[in-house]
Amino acid sequence: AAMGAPHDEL
Amino acid sequence: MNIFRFAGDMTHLLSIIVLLLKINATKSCAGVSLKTQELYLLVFVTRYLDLLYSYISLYNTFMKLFFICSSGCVIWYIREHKTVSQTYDSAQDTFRVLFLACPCMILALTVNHDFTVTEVLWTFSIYLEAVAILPQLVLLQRTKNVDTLTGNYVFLLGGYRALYLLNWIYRILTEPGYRQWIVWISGTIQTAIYCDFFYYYIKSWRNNERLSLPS
Repeated sequence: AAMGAPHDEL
Repeated sequence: MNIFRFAGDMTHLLSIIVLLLKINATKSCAGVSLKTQELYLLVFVTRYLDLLYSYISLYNTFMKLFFICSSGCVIWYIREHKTVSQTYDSAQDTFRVLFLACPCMILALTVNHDFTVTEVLWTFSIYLEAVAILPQLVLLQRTKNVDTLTGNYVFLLGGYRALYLLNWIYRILTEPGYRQWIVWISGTIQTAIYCDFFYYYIKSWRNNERLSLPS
């Protein structure tokens, strides 16, 4: 995502 | 990872186990909406594409694979199993899912964090999950006597996202700069859709009577 953080939640 | 999110994931896991237990033990899917199950498989498949290209943790990978496989398994039971498929009430399970999927896809194409295929599909899955329970709730209103396990399944399913709401509040308070408006708003709408069910479920549980939703 743009924020760089991968989607870590299920 | 925090306790709310872990409890949410475990509640979600438990909801699917309860559903599989109900179908396998009673050899019946009466009261279960195939449409909702197919929407959930679509949610998991479009959300967990990152299984193909990124690794976060063993837990994350295991849970994603479990959700995809278990929802596929439920669909197989309802569609293919010789005994269970006889108990599927397709005449009552008539929600037009395209009225849910198309607006979610249009919204995902316009409101997202990143205009890439995987990010748009991930966003689509977030929006779709918020409304995926509707065919199931409509079916419960139509089928008068809801069996206990099906009621428990829907209750746990609603509970998991409510726990995720607590997880997001916790993360807002502990992680400066944590912002996830898309999942926050979708998750709130998703949980709000369950309020009416929660009310009748808890009322039937307190009065120790059979759950039945007013149509």
